[in-house]
Amino acid sequence: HFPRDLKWKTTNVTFRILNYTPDLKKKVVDRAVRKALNVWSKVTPLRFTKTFDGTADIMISFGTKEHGDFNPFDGPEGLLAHAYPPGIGIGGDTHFDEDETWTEDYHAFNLFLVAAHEFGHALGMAHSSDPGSLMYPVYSYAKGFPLSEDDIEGIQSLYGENPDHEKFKPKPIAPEKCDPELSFDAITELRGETIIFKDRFYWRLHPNMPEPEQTLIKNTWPEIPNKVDAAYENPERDVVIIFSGIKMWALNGYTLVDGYPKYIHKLGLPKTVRKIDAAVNIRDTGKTLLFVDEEYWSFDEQTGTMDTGYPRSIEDDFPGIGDEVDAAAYHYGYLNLYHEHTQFEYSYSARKVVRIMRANSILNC
Amino acid sequence: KPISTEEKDKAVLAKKYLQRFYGMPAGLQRPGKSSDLMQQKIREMQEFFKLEVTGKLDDKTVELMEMARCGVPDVAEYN
Repeated sequence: HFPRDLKWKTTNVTFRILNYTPDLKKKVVDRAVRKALNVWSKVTPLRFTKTFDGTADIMISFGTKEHGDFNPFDGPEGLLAHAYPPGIGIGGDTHFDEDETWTEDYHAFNLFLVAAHEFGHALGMAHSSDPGSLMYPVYSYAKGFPLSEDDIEGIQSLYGENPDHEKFKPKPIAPEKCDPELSFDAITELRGETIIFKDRFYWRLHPNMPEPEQTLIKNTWPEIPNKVDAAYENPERDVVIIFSGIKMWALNGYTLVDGYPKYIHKLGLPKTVRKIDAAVNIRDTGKTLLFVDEEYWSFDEQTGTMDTGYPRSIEDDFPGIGDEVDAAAYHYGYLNLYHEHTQFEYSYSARKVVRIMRANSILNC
Repeated sequence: KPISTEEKDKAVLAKKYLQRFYGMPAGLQRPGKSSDLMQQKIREMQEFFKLEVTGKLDDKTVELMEMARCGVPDVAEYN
């Protein structure tokens, strides 16, 4: 919140759109603004009424550089928008930088998302340091309902809950890398870096970066679903395959490869398989292991076919790791298998577990 | 060693950023005070964004300063 917990004294808040961006059709702007206000009214008793003349609580406008409030914009990129906390006069007013390119999708800057963030300010919310929250000060694109638990807790402590109890699904808080109970969704190498997927985020470990970097998946790859089940790198083909449900995507570097998504059944898996838990390429053999429930399959990258004799039992072939795997990685003869908050270092040659660690030891915890 | 243009650009960017979002006062400070204050403001910013708190303009800090963002200050009294 802003100092002194500034808020509107009434639950009926008015808004007025003073001008429109030429980047979008007028009705698209109207819809984005209404949708952005609805984000907040879904979780509070606040109701928003549109006015067409006079002074509204929230006056919405598009402007460039110095635009009348001695708080200038800076041309393309950089500052996108700003809004004033509740109050008389300029309080609640929301300004968008017309030098930006406004869109209704993931290109450039999505007007709905920026407006929803700014209206948070117009209602009394300051910035959050949770990178998964709408009130995080840095722009990132994401689909779906944009509020996190942090946003909801913040707005409801000002205005209370929605008495109608409308159903919504808040975004979960960003995972903490040193949470002792942390588990992973998927791990892969990517040209010498390690990418660890967890919920809507991924951590990037680079040999030249001392600390892991956490980013929203949608921020880097808007086309990939928010939940990644498994991933592996085929260094020979210089691709990373990402699995989510029955579909898979391919990356070349950080760029999505055309022609994807494809169905995982193209690999030769039976139609009964609806999700791959973990995948890992064993460089020494050229085989990719695909872990599904309590079994695993072997895919020959050279021939592009499934090896015969599979699926085999995980528990039988990898004694000591249990019967399920969340994520897997292979380094220098060692297979690192992750299940819940535990990492098993499995020696491929000795055929046994040689070390057990916390899963997040890979994140310097 | 002379400061490279890139280093100068970074310093200018950081100064503007910290003045706008972290309430760093503009204008001249007495010798020594300016850089101390800047370090303190960089630390505030790194702490807010959960970066490694070094008080230095490392790559990740500069990268974050360059990202598109909201114009409302992250900390400090809103005027």
